[in-house]
Amino acid sequence: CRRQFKEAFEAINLGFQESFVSLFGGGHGELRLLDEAADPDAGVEIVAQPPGKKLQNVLLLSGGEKALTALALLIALFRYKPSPFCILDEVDAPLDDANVDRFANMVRSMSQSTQFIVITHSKRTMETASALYGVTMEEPGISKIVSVRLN
Amino acid sequence: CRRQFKEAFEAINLGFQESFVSLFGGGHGELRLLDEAADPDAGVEIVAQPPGKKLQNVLLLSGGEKALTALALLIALFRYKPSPFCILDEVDAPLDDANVDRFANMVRSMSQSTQFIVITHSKRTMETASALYGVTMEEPGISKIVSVRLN
Amino acid sequence: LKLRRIEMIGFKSFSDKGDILINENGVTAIVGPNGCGKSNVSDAIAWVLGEQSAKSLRGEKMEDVIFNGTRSRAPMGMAQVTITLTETEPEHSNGNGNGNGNGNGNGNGAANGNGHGPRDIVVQRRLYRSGESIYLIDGRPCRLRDIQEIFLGTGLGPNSYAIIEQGRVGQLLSSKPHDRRTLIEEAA
Amino acid sequence: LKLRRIEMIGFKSFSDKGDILINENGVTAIVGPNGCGKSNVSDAIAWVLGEQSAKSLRGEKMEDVIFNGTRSRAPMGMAQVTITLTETEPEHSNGNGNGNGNGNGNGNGAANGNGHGPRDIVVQRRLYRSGESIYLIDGRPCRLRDIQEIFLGTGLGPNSYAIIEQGRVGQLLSSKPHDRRTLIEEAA
Ligand SMILES: Nc1ncnc2c1ncn2[C@@H]1O[C@H](COP(=O)(O)OP(=O)(O)OP(=O)(O)O)[C@@H](O)[C@H]1O
Ligand SMILES: Nc1ncnc2c1ncn2[C@@H]1O[C@H](COP(=O)(O)OP(=O)(O)OP(=O)(O)O)[C@@H](O)[C@H]1O
Ligand SMILES: [Mg+2]
Ligand SMILES: [Mg+2]
Repeated sequence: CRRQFKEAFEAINLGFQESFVSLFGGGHGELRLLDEAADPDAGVEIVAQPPGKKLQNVLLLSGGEKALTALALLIALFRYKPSPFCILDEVDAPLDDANVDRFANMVRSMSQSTQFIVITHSKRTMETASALYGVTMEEPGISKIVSVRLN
Repeated sequence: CRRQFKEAFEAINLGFQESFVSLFGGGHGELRLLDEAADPDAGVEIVAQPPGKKLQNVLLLSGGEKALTALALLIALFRYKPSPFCILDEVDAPLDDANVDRFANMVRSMSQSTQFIVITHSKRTMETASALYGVTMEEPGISKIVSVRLN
Repeated sequence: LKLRRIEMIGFKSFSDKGDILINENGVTAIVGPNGCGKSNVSDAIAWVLGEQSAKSLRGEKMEDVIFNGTRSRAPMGMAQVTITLTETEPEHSNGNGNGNGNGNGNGNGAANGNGHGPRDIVVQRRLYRSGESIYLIDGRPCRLRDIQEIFLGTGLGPNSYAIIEQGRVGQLLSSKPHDRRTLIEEAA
Repeated sequence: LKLRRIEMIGFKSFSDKGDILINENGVTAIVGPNGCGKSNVSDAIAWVLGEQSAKSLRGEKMEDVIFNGTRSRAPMGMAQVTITLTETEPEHSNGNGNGNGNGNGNGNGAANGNGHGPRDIVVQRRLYRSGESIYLIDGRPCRLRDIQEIFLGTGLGPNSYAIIEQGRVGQLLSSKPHDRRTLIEEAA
């Protein structure tokens, strides 16, 4: 079990480094095992370094940088163990336009192996979707699904 | 002190009912004292009824409805006791376009008595501001303030 | 496994049936004004996968997922969510998902799991105001464990990292170092 | 009281001086890409008003508010935030904000509070890497209590409902019934 964890950790760490760079357009992200020698069940630390900034604690990141770092980790987990589908509920809300574009492109490229269901208010994210559903409440309090576009 | 609380509660409750209707474009919001007879220091319950929906617990509201209800309460507190200034950091992120418009108009009308500093990514909110500052990081990691428009 | 369809009736604000078809690949976007029912769709999927906590479905008690009525409609007595999945490569056979009890589901099930091409799996969950709750696979009542078995090994479940609720994307980071380890262990 | 100006130097990502003029009335919008320093401005205001908790300034220790350096700039030894306020109607006179100690602030102060028209009040806070922290009013060192006194009765303070941090607008609602009562009591 420890060996399996180690192997998963190495692979996910590599995936995180890659997805961090493509979501931030640069910089460096890394997972580190705390105190590995002392404690075989050591916790994991996340190191994030947006482009041009110093290495720092994830606590000091901005709202948008935190969301983007979390998404990079999620993508790395999916790369290692693709789950049948993934639901993202307004994860693009804290992102600026440039980061929304990078996020939307990343999700589209991942959608070859994992189906994504993305709830969003952002027009940029909608544009990259292959199917679009609207939810309306023409009758107050009653949700209705309307298919807007289905490729 | 109890009398003062009661007087504040009545006034803020009235303010909340008004600001709820103008932010949601209808519906009904109300503050209620829990168990007033039993406990003189009773807690306060918030009742929110978006237009056309049944009265319900604030827990069941959607993300955007919660944000809007919280803003209505904030406005009611300001109406009762105008604070010199107010800082809102991306409170419009969960709102759809129609609600952003109502929020931005409300903040503008309140800005006669309270100065508002609004941090936002939304173009609609920017348009209603009388002064606009950009923060950039031309040199990585170093923030710089740029005055974009000052009326 | 691929998700093909989500059907909701009597679940939260879906008093009328809600029906969403999902493409085999690609991104499906769900859009709409505040409060129209988008996050309720995500709650529906977490619920049919076996979610046991009313609080993480934004309610106080599990009954809160059943349509509660509006000014012009009476509350309903039952909530039901159905998801249809296709098993693309013929993994291990699921057996025939033997149920217990005599549920009268839609019964047609799918091609059996011995590899004759893709087969559909229909997973359902029902909750009555009486508190009775039923899980069904291919129309036959089953235990929650049977549903969990379908998704075993895929990392999918009501609380898996594959469902990111509104406003909670930062939580993947902010948990304690040991929680982050569990995240990796979950994927291992 | 009206806010006229916010100046930051050595505070978080403001290694160069940041300077924002605020109109007497109206809305001032602050915009910019992710991570550029917008929320740091809001932190600067909460800090100069007397915030004592490093955690609510998103740091681990108070020293985290001092500019920490970049690849091409060395860390700084001090963080300073200055806000300039105008007292519009001649309220009670603040007295002359007698300080203690011998700080060498900018000293020009403002017209005294006896009603001869609007007067400026300059509130400053400094923190050195050594841990030494100074508060100043009109250039003269003072205690935190003196700063709190300026805002007494206005409802303004580092943790007042007048400063809504990023992602925390829902907190006004979600607190327990007794917390909501405190909110009303704060305003009373
Ligand atoms: N059991 C129930 N019966 C009827 N309506 C319900 C029930 N549970 C929740 N709702 C309604 O669902 C609405 C919330 O829907 P939801 O959270 O999906 O909105 P949303 O589309 O995600 O909005 P936002 O964009 O603001 O996040 C609430 O207004 C609530 O009235
Ligand atoms: N002491 C410090 N020294 C140098 N830089 C710091 C310090 N503290 C925080 N920062 C930097 O400030 C940045 C965060 O700024 P801030 O949170 O204000 O961004 P923001 O403009 O609000 O972004 P968003 O739109 O994503 O919310 C971080 O990237 C961090 O590196
Ligand atoms: Mg939602
Ligand atoms: Mg921010």
